[in-house]
Amino acid sequence: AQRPVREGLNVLFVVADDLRPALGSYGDPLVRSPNIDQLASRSVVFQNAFAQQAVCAPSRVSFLTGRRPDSTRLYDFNSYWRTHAGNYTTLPQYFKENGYITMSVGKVFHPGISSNHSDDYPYSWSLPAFHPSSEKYENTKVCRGRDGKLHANLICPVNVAEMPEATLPDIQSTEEAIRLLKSLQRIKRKFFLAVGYHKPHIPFRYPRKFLKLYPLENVTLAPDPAVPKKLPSVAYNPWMDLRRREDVAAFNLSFPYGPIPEHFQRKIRQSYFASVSYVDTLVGKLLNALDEAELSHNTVVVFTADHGWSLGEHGEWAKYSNFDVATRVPLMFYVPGVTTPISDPGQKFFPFIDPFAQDSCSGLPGKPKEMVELVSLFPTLAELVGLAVPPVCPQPSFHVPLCSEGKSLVQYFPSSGGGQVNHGFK
Amino acid sequence: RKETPVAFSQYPRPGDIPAPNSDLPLLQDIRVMGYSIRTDDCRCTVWFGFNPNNFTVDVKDIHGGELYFEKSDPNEDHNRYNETLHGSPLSKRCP
Repeated sequence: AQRPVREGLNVLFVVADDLRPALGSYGDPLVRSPNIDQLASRSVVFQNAFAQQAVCAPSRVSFLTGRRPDSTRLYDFNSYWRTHAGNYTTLPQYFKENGYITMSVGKVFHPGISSNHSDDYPYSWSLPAFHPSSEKYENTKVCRGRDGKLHANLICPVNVAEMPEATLPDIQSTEEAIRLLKSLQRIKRKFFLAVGYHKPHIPFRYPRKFLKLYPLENVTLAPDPAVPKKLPSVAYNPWMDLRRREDVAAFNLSFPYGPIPEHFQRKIRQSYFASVSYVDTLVGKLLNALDEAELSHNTVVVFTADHGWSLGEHGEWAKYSNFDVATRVPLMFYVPGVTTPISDPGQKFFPFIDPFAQDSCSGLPGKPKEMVELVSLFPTLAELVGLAVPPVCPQPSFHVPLCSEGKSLVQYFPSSGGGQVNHGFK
Repeated sequence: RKETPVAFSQYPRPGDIPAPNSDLPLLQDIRVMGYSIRTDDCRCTVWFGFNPNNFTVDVKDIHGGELYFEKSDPNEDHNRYNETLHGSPLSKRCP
């Protein structure tokens, strides 16, 4: 069969932080995510996609280099693969070396040592990475408590106008990405624009209005909130990052298994879902801007996350484990002319949807359910836009600059010719 | 090329018992690495001894195992790893 490749397409790569597939398009009955669902309705959606390690820096370095953690030798946050493992070509670097202008907005690489304090610029990016100025307040005392004072809480719905700089990091990243899209419309160069959202990573600092989507009485506990009897202790993660937040620390929970009170478990889940809807709204604005810039007809859109997040299942919270809830991620590819019919410039595919006005779609029967891995992003994107697919890595591959330990997922896409994915939902 | 699609994940630990650095052990503190293979039927994880100085695992040094079957236990609450020991037929259902 002819492979569904369209040469010269741009790439808009969107990655959320700590987002499990708690989305309408993945069958979640509660979460409102109409904009990501709309993207899903025009995409190939992988129902069983998994990260290679459920923590930010190792996962991101893995999928951005196309190598597993044993090849990047990054399991924590404290080394840079080019000097610690091998001088590997990254996904954006590969596009840059093939004539693309490559840009990073927000959290794409994990910042710090693991990306050489530069987001791997200039290797990976044509321009220095953009980081929102309000990011520095993320872990400061900006959450209004019941005592009227400011705290560094886990649960932190806010009035944005009262925040330092009167904004939030993901709002700033969206504004910058939209500004770049408008510029790209003018300069007419092939681009690879990566936009990394900070949410739903903790703290749950998000516009308070999103709480209204999730009345607490509608929020259930995890179906299995107890630590399983036969779970080996080595498999358990004690979710220290939650314990350190002021509102959680106040419970004086026993370590390591002491459960969080049920009413607070509900509040954590409520704020996680509200953060997802907040991200969905920003993704909707970003995709609407892609439409407005008349770039939807020639831009691949990828949406994924670095890993998932436990929401009380197995008595656990956060990531840091091998449970499916921590490793499974959303993964979808919109490829104009492949997952939608070939269209003209200016055709609108992604009108903004207000989550307060419209429910999510739920479930996508008939979508690819094969086990796939984020390490396959690199060869998949290369193939989709007609670049040479990096060869499969030999073992070991520390001396090989360009290769991939994943494999292209294009085999799961509809064959070329403008065929539309059969989504089976309204 | 006809292999079953699988997904691999891994996670490091400083030791067998949950400790304050179990979530995010520094490289020099990693002593165990849990490797998972996920198929559409099951997830199997084996926690091996790990040497952070030479990045190697000791496959004979097993610190724990997990085996969950997707159809009967989609939430991964019933670990059946130990039932696979001694040649139980369960082991034939998953790698």
